[in-house]
Amino acid sequence: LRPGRGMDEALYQELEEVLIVADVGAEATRRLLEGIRRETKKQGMTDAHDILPLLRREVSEILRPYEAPLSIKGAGDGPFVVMVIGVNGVGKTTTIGKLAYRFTSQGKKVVVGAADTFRAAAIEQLEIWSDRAGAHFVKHGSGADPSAVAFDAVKAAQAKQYDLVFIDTAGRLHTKENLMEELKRIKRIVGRELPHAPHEILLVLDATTGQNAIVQARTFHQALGVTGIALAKLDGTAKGGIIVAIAQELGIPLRLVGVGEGIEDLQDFFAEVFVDALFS
Amino acid sequence: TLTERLDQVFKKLKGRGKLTEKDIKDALREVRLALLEADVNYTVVKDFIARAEEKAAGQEVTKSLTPAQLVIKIVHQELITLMGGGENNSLKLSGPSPIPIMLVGLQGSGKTTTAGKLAGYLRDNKKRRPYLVPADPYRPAAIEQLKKLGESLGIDCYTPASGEDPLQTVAKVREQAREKDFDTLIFDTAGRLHIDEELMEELRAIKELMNPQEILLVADAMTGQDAVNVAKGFNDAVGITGIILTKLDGDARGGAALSIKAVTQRPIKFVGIGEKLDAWEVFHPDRMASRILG
Ligand SMILES: Nc1nc2c(ncn2[C@@H]2O[C@H](COP(=O)(O)OP(=O)(O)OP(=O)(O)O)[C@@H](O)[C@H]2O)c(=O)[nH]1
Ligand SMILES: Nc1nc2c(ncn2[C@@H]2O[C@H](COP(=O)(O)OP(=O)(O)OP(=O)(O)O)[C@@H](O)[C@H]2O)c(=O)[nH]1
Ligand SMILES: [Mg+2]
Ligand SMILES: [Mg+2]
Repeated sequence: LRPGRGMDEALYQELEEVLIVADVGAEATRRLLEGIRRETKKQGMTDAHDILPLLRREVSEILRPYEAPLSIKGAGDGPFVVMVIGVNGVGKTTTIGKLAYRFTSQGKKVVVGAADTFRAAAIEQLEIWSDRAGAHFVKHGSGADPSAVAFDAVKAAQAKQYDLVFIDTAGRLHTKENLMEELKRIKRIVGRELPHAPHEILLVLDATTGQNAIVQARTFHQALGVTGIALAKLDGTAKGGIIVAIAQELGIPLRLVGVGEGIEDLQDFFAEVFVDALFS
Repeated sequence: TLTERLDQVFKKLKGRGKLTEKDIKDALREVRLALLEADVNYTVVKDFIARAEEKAAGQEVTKSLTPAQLVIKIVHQELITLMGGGENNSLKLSGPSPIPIMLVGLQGSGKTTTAGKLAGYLRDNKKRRPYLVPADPYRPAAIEQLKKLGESLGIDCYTPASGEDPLQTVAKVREQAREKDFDTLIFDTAGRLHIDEELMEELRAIKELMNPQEILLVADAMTGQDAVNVAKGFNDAVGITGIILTKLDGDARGGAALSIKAVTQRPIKFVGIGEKLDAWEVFHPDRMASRILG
């Protein structure tokens, strides 16, 4: 985009490509560029050099209202309960390890509940993370009732006066009705034990996912009410542009980004940082 | 659906002789949109539409197909060809025993689960004696995960020593396989980013030592535009011989399949259609083409 270049169709083509290749999606891209066309006309802009800052601001303004780090203040004098959900392999278990560590490092007392009783070695995997984080680990045997584990994790936190509970659930495709029902049951049983719990229902999305992420967010939101999104694997080459459409359609708070496989590779979501990376 | 959208495009086209250039451009605009919504990569779509335009030029609108149906037929056929229609996508199992197969891919794509499924398939459908080999020393309980899958299948799984690295594993397993008479070795490697220089170097070193007959890229069907980068990264580093697409039991359209195929020019051999170890099928290009078009 050299200065002095005019605003021609080729320019809009290039912008379209940048947005689509970032997984913003064809429809959201179309709306964004339409908005840019109106704005440049309105402001009488003619230099192509002005268009990128305009577009970056446009995307940032869509995301910024939903920039909302995870705060654990809303639980009164009981533990703050976070239920972590999402489709298979997105990074739920690893994100819990990172989150548990973040809070134990702040001197908080954390319980981690192994409610993925289905997948091979899921409990073992989470236990290693929980130990690394210095959290108290609650598990049953493999094949046990996930709701029972979640219940016990909350009870343990109440008994020991712990600050936080993280409940890990098995990955599941949003298309599987019975598995979505299982999630609703976990939520119900936890809520029965501790009113207003789970205080956070955190949906983990994989930044490499394409347009299906919108369907995932929509479906999990309809089923359970998602209160926060964590976008994992942003350390790859995928830009995670699907959160633009998700923000526009569902308005779910954007909490966290995962930027690696280490226990400290977790950052708060910042619209400016995200937009910088999107257009880099 | 695409058919409905194309019917809209062609509403005004009643019984004309040929598809005009304008008709084709209008129709392919809808097809382009459908492919982008299906996560096919931007550049792959561009090339595809150009090719489809050539194929559609001057086609006769006949009584047996509406213009919309004709365009779909052309596009569908082109997609099937690109997805590997007519190509031999079987596993390469000829050669000196034991035959090593290496599974590679991004984090969480389904490699470990796929290793289990592949082992079961080789034993039950191909009457082979597979050996599961965990070569992921990084992910917590990764070895445990593969061992458990082996147990549920009744298939032997190698146990690395604590701290053993993948190269040592390759060397040790080679000896063991000969003694224990396994004819196929399935190496499950750690998930890694194609831009992680160190880990891609490890993968090259593993390949060098192992000399695998098959290097299968395990890719998630819901992958978006990034699929081309991943495919190129792994293919440039170690050379992919085949692709396995996982999580097709979801509702992702799976356009990544076309992107990966376009970049690697390698066959998609199998698909994962569930979490259970029998949720495994040979890949069907025609079914995939329909799914992507939506
Ligand atoms: N590069 C990178 N890898 C990640 C990140 N988060 C998780 N991973 C990796 O992704 C893979 C899957 O992570 P898990 O935590 O097991 O994912 P999960 O959602 O719990 O998976 P299931 O329980 O099987 O559904 C592991 O190899 C993790 O190390 C991230 O932010 N960056
Ligand atoms: N629904 C569905 N889930 C699958 C399929 N294949 C794998 N999974 C699930 O995807 C998640 C990740 O699978 P893994 O086998 O751990 O993936 P991986 O590639 O080995 O992960 P890393 O070793 O961390 O890179 C698990 O929850 C699996 O059960 C499939 O075809 N369908
Ligand atoms: Mg997990
Ligand atoms: Mg694995």
